[in-house]
Amino acid sequence: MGCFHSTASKQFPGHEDPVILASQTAFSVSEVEALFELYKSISSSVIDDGLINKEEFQLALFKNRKKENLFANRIFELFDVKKKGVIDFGDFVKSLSVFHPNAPHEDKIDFSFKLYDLDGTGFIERQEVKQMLIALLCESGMKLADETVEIILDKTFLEADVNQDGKIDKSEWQNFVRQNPSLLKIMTLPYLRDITTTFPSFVFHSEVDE
Amino acid sequence: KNPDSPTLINAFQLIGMSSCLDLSGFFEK
Repeated sequence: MGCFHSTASKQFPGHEDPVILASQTAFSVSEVEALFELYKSISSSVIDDGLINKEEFQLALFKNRKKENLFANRIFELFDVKKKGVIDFGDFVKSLSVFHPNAPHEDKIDFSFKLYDLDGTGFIERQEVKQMLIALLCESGMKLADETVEIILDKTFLEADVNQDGKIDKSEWQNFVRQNPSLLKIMTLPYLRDITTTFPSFVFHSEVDE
Repeated sequence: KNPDSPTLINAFQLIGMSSCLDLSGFFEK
């Protein structure tokens, strides 16, 4: 195991053993190694320091480093598990694992709750939902009157905010998602089933036979 | 009622339409 892992650890700060990462995630060891090929390419796209900064993250996602977006920023913050302003390989694999088709449903619910709880208070507040709606309208070029936005918010909070305290807590979110399973569609990436074929070069560096 | 009326859609269904919440860009070369 030694050579690949120790070399990668020197070049890639925060690099974790693929066998351990596989045991903690929905990925096999080969899939973790294939993800490392993707990670190497993203983390060297602007600054070759073995870490993914926000610019590299956005460049990989949108092919455009200048795009400033509320949702992209929030996803970066959630991938930055250790809150260092950069994403290391362990963060990358553990975060992407939530999007694996085989990842536990509860993990997807938790991640989506954190995603929409913009300020991390443990509640999705009406003001946050309005902010996200406005961001979506700006991004899509869709125009809705403020009155219509308020009607959508009223309807959403009537359904989701069961105790009607003006904010959605974790348990209310779990119930709401159960009633509206399509809300979790963004939490599954079918591509993650095929990463070993998307990044076949991992076999040249692989340390395991699977 | 118009079935396409946005008032029949909940806020999170609309928010989920954001292309910035789609991580498939990582895998598109």
